[in-house]
Amino acid sequence: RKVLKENDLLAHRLRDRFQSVGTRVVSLVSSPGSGKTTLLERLLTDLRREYRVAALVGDLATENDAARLARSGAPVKQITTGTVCHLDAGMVERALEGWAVEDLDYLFIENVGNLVCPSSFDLGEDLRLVLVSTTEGEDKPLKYPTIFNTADVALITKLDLAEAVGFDLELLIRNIHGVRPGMPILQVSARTGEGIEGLEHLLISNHTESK
Amino acid sequence: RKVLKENDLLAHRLRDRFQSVGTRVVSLVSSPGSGKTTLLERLLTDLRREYRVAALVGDLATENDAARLARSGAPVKQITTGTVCHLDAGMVERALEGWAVEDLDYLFIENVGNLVCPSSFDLGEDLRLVLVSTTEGEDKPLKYPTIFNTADVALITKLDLAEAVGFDLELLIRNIHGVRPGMPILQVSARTGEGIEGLEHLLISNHTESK
Ligand SMILES: Nc1nc2c(ncn2[C@@H]2O[C@H](COP(=O)(O)OP(=O)(O)OP(=O)(O)O)[C@@H](O)[C@H]2O)c(=O)[nH]1
Ligand SMILES: Nc1nc2c(ncn2[C@@H]2O[C@H](COP(=O)(O)OP(=O)(O)OP(=O)(O)O)[C@@H](O)[C@H]2O)c(=O)[nH]1
Ligand SMILES: [Mg+2]
Ligand SMILES: [Mg+2]
Repeated sequence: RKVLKENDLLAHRLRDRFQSVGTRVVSLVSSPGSGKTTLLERLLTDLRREYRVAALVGDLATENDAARLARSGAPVKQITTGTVCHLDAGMVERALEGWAVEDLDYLFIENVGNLVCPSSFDLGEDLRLVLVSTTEGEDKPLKYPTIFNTADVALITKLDLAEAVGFDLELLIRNIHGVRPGMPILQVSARTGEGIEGLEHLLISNHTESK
Repeated sequence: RKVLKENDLLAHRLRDRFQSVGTRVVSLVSSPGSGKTTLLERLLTDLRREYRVAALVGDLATENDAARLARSGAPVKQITTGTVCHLDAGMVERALEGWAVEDLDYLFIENVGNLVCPSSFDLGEDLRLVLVSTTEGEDKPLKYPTIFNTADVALITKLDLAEAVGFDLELLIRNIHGVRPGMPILQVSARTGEGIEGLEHLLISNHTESK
């Protein structure tokens, strides 16, 4: 469709722009409530000790998530989508007006909570993380395959709840690899901090220090 | 838009058809993994002792949910939507071909897991339940208001996990009523059975025995 084609062209232009100034752009997608904002609160707080970081966050309504992320001290902008169920490259481009992206080492983009629609819209990011919490059921990758096919790394979140819910880690990993063989998978808890260092290492190591 | 207008016309026709034969149609919407299928497994098993019940379930891929629901012994059909992020009245009408709806007391419809898109598509149901689990965060009604505005009853699910996650029941109730003043709210656990009797009573009492 024409809308997707236009979005792709714009996303490619954004990606070129980000790469030309060496800014690493990481987006997060998931079901509503999988833990995107809670995880980003920790990542922004930790990474800004050594790097210049900022975040965009998309939601239908409220500035709640932006307010939570702003507590880290990093620059944050809320993108309010109204009834649109995903972010697109145009929204990202408009939100970045007035920001000197070249002054950033990392730009994080939290997408609208939705396991379907965001998969069709490239935002110009280098890395797309798909989050699945231990509380949603191990079948999600099989039932919502497209979002796993358009992401680069899967994060299993809320690891601290695994025992309480009877979560089957092996099953979820098998299901992720059933849809996306070889997909890198990290396990984290934004509550206890488990696995966060490994994730931060992944984000930093993939980023050439060319800046 | 023309698509929504057409869907509304078809939904009205379906609703007239259901009401003329006295079949009670109940739909369930929520985020992916809030517990729609787990709850329906109990409802179908319990209700079919005295009533004739059936279910339709929508997903992008797999027949997993239909297989789980079919274990109850009730007739179940899977609607596979491919990339479409919601069910619509046309899909429901096509799925019902070959079924004698007039022979049913209750028809349940589980929508695709999505807190955004399903809100715009009337399916001809009498009652729409929106599920929010204790593990998703109390802010969901504020951030996804439209789905709460198009549902009739809110169900707070996975009550058995409330303590483990530090769930704030009062806050979620306040947020639901902030978006939809007076919305009826039930609390359930499909694991322990807590609140299920109250829900079944609600479903039965609203249904005149005219059949
Ligand atoms: N136990 C536990 N709870 C968590 C963790 N991460 C997030 N939560 C809780 O999960 C709920 C949802 O977290 P959010 O970070 O708001 O989720 P989100 O993905 O940003 O949600 P949306 O923006 O609405 O899509 C909140 O109640 C959090 O406290 C975790 O690692 N462990
Ligand atoms: N502890 C607890 N877990 C539950 C409860 N209800 C569902 N679950 C778990 O939550 C996960 C998701 O449940 P499902 O019933 O598949 O959720 P769903 O809403 O049908 O998911 P989709 O069809 O993918 O949108 C599974 O791991 C269930 O075992 C409950 O009352 N308590
Ligand atoms: Mg969030
Ligand atoms: Mg289900």
